[in-house]
Amino acid sequence: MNIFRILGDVSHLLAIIILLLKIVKSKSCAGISGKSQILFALVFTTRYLDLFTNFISVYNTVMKVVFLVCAYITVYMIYVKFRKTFDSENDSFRLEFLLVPVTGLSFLENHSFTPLEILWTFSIYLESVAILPQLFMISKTGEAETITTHYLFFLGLYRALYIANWVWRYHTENFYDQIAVVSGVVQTIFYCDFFYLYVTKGRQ
Amino acid sequence: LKKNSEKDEL
Repeated sequence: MNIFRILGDVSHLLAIIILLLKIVKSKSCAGISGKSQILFALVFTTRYLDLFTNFISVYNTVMKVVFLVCAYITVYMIYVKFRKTFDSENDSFRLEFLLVPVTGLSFLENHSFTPLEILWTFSIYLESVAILPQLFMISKTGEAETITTHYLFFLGLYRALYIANWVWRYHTENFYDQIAVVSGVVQTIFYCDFFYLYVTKGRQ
Repeated sequence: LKKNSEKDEL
């Protein structure tokens, strides 16, 4: 495991914890897209089914369980505990526009046509677009709390570090996964506009 | 090229 990969995972974990703490401490999920969080919970669920079939390392298992648990707690906070503070009016992105193409593509373009592999591919494609409802919500309302922008920053940083991780692995291990890399690059592009605003507005 | 059958990434 290389430094980019570790820092990427830490950044990902940090993003998830920042969001969860923000909701719990402020007792509010205003400005947060519940739809994006449902998609992330779906991403982790479909990707980490190999928890039951394949043991990789203690680190791998623990991180997967933590991501899964945090994702479901976040969804619970938004739709049950602090439902009254949830801005469903502005969380109006149509999920079928993402789910239908992503499902279709995962059946068409995968490493092997087996249930687990198709679900893994589905999770990779879905993760690349899962943040869109959140970005859509911010552009619709034209505002985001500082803490929400920190969440997005660490999520974007995680993606950028994973690309560095793949470049590293390609050169050192001759490792390359086209589905993960192409989706990862697409996903990172979605954060570029946000990164630009985060840096320029942060300076003001 | 090595394949990603291990899926060690998160």
